[in-house]
Formats: sequence, structure tokens, C-alpha cells
Amino acid sequence: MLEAKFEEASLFKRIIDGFKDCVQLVNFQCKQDGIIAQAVDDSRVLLVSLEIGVEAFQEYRCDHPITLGIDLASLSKILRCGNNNDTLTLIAEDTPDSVMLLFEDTKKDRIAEFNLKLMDIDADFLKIEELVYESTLNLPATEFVRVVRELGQLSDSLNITVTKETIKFACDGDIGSGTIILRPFINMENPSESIKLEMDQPVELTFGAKYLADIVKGSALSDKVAIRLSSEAPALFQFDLKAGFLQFFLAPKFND
Amino acid sequence: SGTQGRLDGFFKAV
Repeated sequence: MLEAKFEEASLFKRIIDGFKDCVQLVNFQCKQDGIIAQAVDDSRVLLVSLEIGVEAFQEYRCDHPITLGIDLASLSKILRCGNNNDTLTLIAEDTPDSVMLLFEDTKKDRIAEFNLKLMDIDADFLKIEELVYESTLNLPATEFVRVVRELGQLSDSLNITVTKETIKFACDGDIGSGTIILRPFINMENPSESIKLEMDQPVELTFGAKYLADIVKGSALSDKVAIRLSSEAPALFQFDLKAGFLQFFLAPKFND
Repeated sequence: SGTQGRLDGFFKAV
């Protein structure tokens, strides 16, 4: 049996909002040590990997591994019910055909119960090995959102070039071109405002702007984003939770 | 600009 209680429904809402626009059918694997989920988008360009650790929950119990096959569009409809500061408990039997979502307000005056039918989703669970990256960037999530939104207006591709001291984002489209250069700095008062750059080798990669526009939705989960780049592997964009993370692995574009 | 790459081959099924 699974009983997973979020102190605030808003956390689970933000997690789901963070990736529901790029994948629709997702298997959530519930185990003793928390919930993990993975899904690849239909074009096989973007892999989403979610991990919610036990510490993210107010209460958590999962006696046996349980897989919840969920249509995120349907889940989102239910998550729009209930208030952000309600507690939200996910409840499922050991071999469930539905999962219950229980919203309770803090005074326990209003209790709302919804059952979401589960789906049998035929998707392989993928082994995500630690890849070797040439550069790692840490940016304020707001800065990443801004760069992707601003440059995404001009082109369907966004180029990222990392050298020893600069991170250059550039685009070149029909109506014109744009470049945004960021330099690493440490903000002692607000560490999350800092920009960090670790570079083993300079790297230049081009990504589809529409995929980046989906990835930035993860910024609702964290005020920072880590971006790990390699010329040999998909890029990793990671938003950390207090216990867990939301990762996006994105295949770059290449020149013919 | 450029051809979109795929994830195929990077992540193997468990």
C-alpha cells in the first residue's frame, strides 16, 4: 500500500507542471525510498527523470513497489482541484487500478477525494548512467528562463558556447539574431543569484528552442538550474528539490 | 538550422 502525504499540494502541482507539457503518459514507480518517474517525449529527443525522496513528504509509506501509470493531462485536471496549501495524500493499493488523491485543508473542514484511473503504459525503464560532461553551469533559474524566452522569439534554435570565462547564448533567425553573454560571479548575499562555470573543455552546442521552452517550466521547482554539457552526450538540465530532482536530458542538434 | 539529434543509444532499458 502507498500513502504519500505532501504537506502542501502546491509542491506536487509544481512538480507535475514542470514536465507535463513535454510528456503525457508516465509510469511513477513508488518504492520504500520514494517515488521516481521517467518518460521520453514522442520525438525521442527529450528524457525527463524525476526523483521525489521520502524527505519531500510529510508522511510516506510504501510497503511494496507499486507502479502508477498516469496520464498527466488527467492528473492535472484533478490537481487543479484543491487549494495550494491543502495537504495532498496519494493513496494506492498494492496492485491498483486507480490512485486516490485526498485534499484536506489545514482545519480539516473540507476534505476532497478524487480517484484517478491508472493506465497500463508500455515504456521501458531506462538506466541513466553518469555521463562525462565537459562543462557545468549553475545559473539562477530566472536568468535561464529569460535567456530562453528572449532568444526563442528569434529562432527555433539556440546555440550555447562555453569558454573559460564566458557563457554565450546565441540565435540567428529569419527576423534577426541575438546574443546574450553571461560571466560567472559569486553573489555572497544571495548565493542562488550566483553564476558558476566549471569547464574542462570549451563546448559549443545547438538546441531546439521548443524543447528548451518546455525545460524552463521546471524553474517553478527551484531558484537554480544546473546545466551540464558535452559534445558527445545529451545535455542535462537539472532542477533540485529539497529532496530529489527533476532532470531533463536533451539531445542537441547537429550540422549535416 | 541543423538536424535534431535523438536520444537513441544513450540510455538502455533496465
